[in-house]
Amino acid sequence: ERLFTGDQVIRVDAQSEEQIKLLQILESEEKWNLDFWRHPVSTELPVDVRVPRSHLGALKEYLNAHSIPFTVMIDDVQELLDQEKAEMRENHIR
Amino acid sequence: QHNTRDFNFGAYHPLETIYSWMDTLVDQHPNLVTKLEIGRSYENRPMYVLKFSTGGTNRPAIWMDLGIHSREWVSQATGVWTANKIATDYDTDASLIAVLKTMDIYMLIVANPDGYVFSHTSDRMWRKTRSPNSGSVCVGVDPNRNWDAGFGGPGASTNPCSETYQGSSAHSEIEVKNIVNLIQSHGNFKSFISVHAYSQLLMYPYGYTCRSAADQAELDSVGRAAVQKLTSLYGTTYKVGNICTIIYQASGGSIDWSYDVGIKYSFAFELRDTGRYGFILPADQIIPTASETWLALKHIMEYVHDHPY
Repeated sequence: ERLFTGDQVIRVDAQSEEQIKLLQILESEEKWNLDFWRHPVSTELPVDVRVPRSHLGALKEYLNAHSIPFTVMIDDVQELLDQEKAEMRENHIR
Repeated sequence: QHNTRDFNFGAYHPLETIYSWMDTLVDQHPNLVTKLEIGRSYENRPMYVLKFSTGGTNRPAIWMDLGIHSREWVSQATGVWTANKIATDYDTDASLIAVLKTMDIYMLIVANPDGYVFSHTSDRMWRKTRSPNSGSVCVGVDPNRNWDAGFGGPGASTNPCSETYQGSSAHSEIEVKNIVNLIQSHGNFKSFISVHAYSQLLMYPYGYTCRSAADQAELDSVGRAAVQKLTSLYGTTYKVGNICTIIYQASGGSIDWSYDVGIKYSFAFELRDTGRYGFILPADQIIPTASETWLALKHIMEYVHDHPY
């Protein structure tokens, strides 16, 4: 089973069209292995992206370097999935 | 689950539990609900539609599919709750009685069963189908880029490894083809609603082009009224608009196809997001999500019923 230990989901609030374009460049770069949950399309909608642990540092550097504001929406994806699984197990037993 | 009252609607369930619950629902409401197999998935799982009907033949109908993107678990869970709501409220809800007096409702609760099972067993983040792609190690097609509506245009990928891979040709995915066959052979659907998660949007065509649909003004007004009702329950805010304007240009989507084949009242929902969990919405939010969504769905159904065409 695939694990997501240490993966984070970052919420990015792009402030300008230029920042949206920078995010779209990221989207097209496969080597980053990013999973966009909400795509960069306009400054009116947030962008959510699941980032593998191995690329977290680089992504945050990129965002900081371009002064693109972001927050961490999910600190550790696997932690949430473990909780979800435990809940399902409990429900199944019940 | 011998009685739908024993079923926990506020929990996520594996496919077999949902399928077995469908049988219970049918057993408890034999005069209203039937279960139809509309075909099989790539991995040979049955695709079941719940049909709500009070009789008649080939009545005008409303289509609803949920969970075409398998990882969007709150959508399948909302489907289970909604199907139960229709069955249990049918005796008491005057507007539902009116709708079902002349129309049928078809609900495909798990539109992508292979993906759903895979998201439970192997990869919680799985979105696509599970069909292999020749010449690639990557598996699956985005079933919401595979419809014959601007297929292959902007906003879909030709890369089999992409999460938005369009597939080799329109309707190449058996899961999509099964729905297309049912809709076309029926020929009398008046509304087509696809339910996704998450970003709190109610959308109408088009996605493959940014030009307005002929019925844009009416669809926009129906959508806004539906969302007003949704918001009235918990204050959840939605945006309303056509896919291209409100999210992004995306070709090969289901509601563009349904609209172009003449089903005017075509809508797509993106259900609730607390801004904290995305696709991993905690199970305790299933019932609030489904409850607020129901208000919008009911508004659309009532409108469709009141505006025959």
